[in-house]
Amino acid sequence: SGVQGRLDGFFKVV
Amino acid sequence: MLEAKFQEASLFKRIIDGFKDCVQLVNFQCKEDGIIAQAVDDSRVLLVSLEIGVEAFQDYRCDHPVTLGMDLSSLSKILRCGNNTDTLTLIADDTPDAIILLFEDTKKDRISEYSLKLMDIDADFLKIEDLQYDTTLMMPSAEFSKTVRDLSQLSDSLNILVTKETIKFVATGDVGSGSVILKPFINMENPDESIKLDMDQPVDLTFGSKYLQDIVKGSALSNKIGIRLSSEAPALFQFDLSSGFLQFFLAPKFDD
Repeated sequence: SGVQGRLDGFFKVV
Repeated sequence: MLEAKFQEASLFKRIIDGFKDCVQLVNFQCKEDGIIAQAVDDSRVLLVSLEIGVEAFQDYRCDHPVTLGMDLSSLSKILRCGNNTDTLTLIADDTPDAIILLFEDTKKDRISEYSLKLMDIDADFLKIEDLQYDTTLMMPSAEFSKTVRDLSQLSDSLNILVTKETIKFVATGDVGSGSVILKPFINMENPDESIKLDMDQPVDLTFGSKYLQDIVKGSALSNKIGIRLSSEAPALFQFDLSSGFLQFFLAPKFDD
């Protein structure tokens, strides 16, 4: 049930 | 030169066991002030962030920053060779191609030494800024672990709903459904048994059961788990060490 979200966009590459 | 000595090998074992099933190749960055590591799982749903502060070690020395790329399944094999109560010293030179793991049983004068080849792992290091959360929850890690394991039997998704006075976990599957409702309370005699809730906004979030089942493997590190939830950001699940932490950032599911 539901679509799995991703982390992309939440954390910036140092 | 890195020389990082754990008073008991069991601590490092529990740390690695806490996240080895969700990520495999990990860069451990060793600096003067301790060891940090980060890894994102292959599906880019779960981020693991580890920090082991200097105070968590019996002795710690790191003259120059060094990155140790390790395959956790190989590391885990070596960690199983030491006894829990042995001391464990991680040793690496400034440009290492291997790390030495030295187990010492001081009572028996038994010393065992293993070498693990290091890997050149191409992984980004991410900047984890403080995110805004709607709800912060602190509860016994064993209770959270049981709830996740019980409800995961029924569904591949687990719903967490928090209102002012109630924390509700719900699983709805083909064979049936289950829910666990908890209320905040303070246990004066045993504070670790308390459930603390700090809610700014109610939350209603759904997470993949398989990721939560990976996260609760960190429960051996701490009696308590901190859970921070937001409808706008990945959830944070945190186990505190005596100095440092093991964090999991998990992206929620959303409706079709």
